[in-house]
Amino acid sequence: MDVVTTSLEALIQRVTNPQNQKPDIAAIEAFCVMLTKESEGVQIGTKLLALHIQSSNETEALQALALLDTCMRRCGPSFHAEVGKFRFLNEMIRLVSPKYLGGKTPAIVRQKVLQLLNMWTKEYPKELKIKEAYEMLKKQGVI
Amino acid sequence: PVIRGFSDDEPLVIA
Repeated sequence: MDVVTTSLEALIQRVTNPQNQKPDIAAIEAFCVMLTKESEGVQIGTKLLALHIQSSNETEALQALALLDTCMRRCGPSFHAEVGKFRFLNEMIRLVSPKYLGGKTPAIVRQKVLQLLNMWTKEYPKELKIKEAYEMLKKQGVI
Repeated sequence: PVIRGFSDDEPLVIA
């Protein structure tokens, strides 16, 4: 495994550790920096985020969603573009959909996912697939 | 004729 993947994995594990009493600011910062600096950082980072937001541990999932939120604010258009693909959005959809993981996802995690998607439809209007995914969720009665 | 470009994405999952 390459050093970028190993480093990002170690950092996300620190950020999402269910034992954290408070946010690990240094690890959050390092994750954001590495994601933007490394050539494959955005692709590797989004895969790791998708995995960790689906954690069966509620604390881990919520910390991963908070990290996702931070990365959207800080990591720039190439990160927005990767999150704005169905490849990533589908993982958020699976979390809230009763057809997939929605039945066992804690309500607080589902609410956070929908809140992020709603916010992103307004803040990143160029990412048309985010709006398409959100409209689909409304039409399907998930929202 | 339809020219299909390379798509770097998946189809949307319907909830």
